[in-house]
Amino acid sequence: MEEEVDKLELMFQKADSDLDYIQYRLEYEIKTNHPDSAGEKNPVTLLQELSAIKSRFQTLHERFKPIADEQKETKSRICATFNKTMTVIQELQKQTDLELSPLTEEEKTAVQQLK
Amino acid sequence: SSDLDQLCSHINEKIGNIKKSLSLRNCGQVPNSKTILSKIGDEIMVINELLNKLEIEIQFQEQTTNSLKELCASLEEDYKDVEHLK
Amino acid sequence: TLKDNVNILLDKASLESQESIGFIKAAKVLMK
Repeated sequence: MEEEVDKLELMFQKADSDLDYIQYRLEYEIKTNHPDSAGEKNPVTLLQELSAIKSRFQTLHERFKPIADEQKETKSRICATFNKTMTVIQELQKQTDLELSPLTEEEKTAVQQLK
Repeated sequence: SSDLDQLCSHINEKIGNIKKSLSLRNCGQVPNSKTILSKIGDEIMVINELLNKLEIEIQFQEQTTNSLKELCASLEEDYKDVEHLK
Repeated sequence: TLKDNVNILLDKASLESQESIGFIKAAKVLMK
């Protein structure tokens, strides 16, 4: 059984290196037929650059998503803490009969913004 | 079986790349191939520029996230103070 | 296309940034 597995492994390795060699020969031929010239890249280079920008976009996309989620979570925590703080301040206000000055326009806008 | 799946996708990916290269092999015979290639080259440059902008935007987002966290921490301190006052 | 996707994500990121800047400003006003 083991011998069979080794044989199979060798076959896969050979197939892998054959595929690499075919790829190499094709790219070599295309580069030879289409040498880079001023301002124009050969198709193989373009293909490589294309896959590079695809993977770069994928990386940035994966980097962006957790940041957006974390911001959303932090903002809701800020709003919740604001609300709690305002509630306690209003209780203190009642207890001390201290009249706080009403919210200014700027503060009212800010409250709307937070909501 | 997952190893075999991985091996299979590995080999398929290489075959896919070879097919792409094969389709490019005769692109010289496509009329206007030079124009098409140079357009593709230009488009790749434009997308790279956009990705540069996106990267800067994401870095800014990371800084903004830190500011929000600092704000949140300071606000929670304020809340503790008010609770203490009460 | 890839270019469209990059533009969509770029727009989304800059929108989020503007929202966050406004949020931080408002919070600082109320914290004064």
